[in-house]
Amino acid sequence: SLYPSLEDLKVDKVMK
Amino acid sequence: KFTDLFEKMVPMAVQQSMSTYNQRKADTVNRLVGTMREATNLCNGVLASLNLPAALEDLSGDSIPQSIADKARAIVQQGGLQSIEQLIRDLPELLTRNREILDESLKMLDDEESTDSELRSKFNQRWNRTPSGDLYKPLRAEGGNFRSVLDKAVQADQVVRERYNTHCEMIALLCKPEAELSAALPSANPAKTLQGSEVVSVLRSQLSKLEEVKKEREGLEAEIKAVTFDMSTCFLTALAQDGAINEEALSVSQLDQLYGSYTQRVQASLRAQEGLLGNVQASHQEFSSLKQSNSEANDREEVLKKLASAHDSYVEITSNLKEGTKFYNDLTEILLKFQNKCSDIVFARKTERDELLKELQQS
Repeated sequence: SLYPSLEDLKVDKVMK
Repeated sequence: KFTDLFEKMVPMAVQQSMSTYNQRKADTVNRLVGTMREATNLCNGVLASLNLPAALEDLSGDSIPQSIADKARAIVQQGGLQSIEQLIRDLPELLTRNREILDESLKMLDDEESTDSELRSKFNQRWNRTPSGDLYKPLRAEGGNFRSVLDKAVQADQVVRERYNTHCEMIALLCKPEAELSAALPSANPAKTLQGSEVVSVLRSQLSKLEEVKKEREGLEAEIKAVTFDMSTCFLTALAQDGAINEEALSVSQLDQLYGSYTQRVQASLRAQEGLLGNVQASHQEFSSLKQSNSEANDREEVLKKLASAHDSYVEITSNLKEGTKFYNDLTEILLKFQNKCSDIVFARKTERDELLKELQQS
């Protein structure tokens, strides 16, 4: 696909 | 009527394994669907370059070949040039909206950090809380990821614009009413002698088989996208039994079970296309050697080829623009969440700062 994937940006990193 | 709010809660290890599994699954689906689309684009490109099927329909040499008329109608029904021009016009605004949310979020962090540093320099070691800069590193790293993703999107926008500029003239011609389209087609003397010849019917049957191969891919794509499987039970069991989750092994074997047959069917579809295209190219050589090629026929053929590939580009540009619009809208939601995280932590830091300030002024 032309546009970057957002998959890994969707992962909500737990704020320590 | 009690519904357990914590029903979906899973241990952290399962949560992370699920998200990695989903990433692997998305990659698998994108690979399979992308491979088929690429093959279809290749097939359309080869046929367009051979002016097929138009050349078979164009034996009269003056009216618009059926396939070109169908392609023109398809584009007009999808909104023609105006619909892609509107989508292209909307892109910059979508981009700016995303950039503004990102910039505002990072500015909040910068502003709070500068106040924190000022107070640290004023109160020196009595300002004993963790420096904001250290606390904001992960958020700023995340912000950096968003920035690079946005930069890549800008490049993608540019590719789509260039594709549009290359083909908009021919697309515009396709969108014109039949009379104008027909007038724009250089006429050529009729190649009636070929009407009944054997090679024409051979080519027609090869082309219809190719259409079938392409048609099957639509169903295959839908099936692939419809596959769902809940991995959480599998991960929970593994965690319970072994105290740890070998996510890669579990995911890869499960994905293989789910998509292995589809991978084979996609490969078979590619092989079928390759064989058929080979036959088409051989038959086309025979067909064009029979056809008396002269300058008018060649001019006509060139325009027909351009019209056919203009249709294919229209389809591609439309899908690129839909993908781009979806990308920006999805990203906006993610960025709004990011903005909330930034404003939450800055709010907490401000509250903490005011309390510390009060203590220092009293003591």
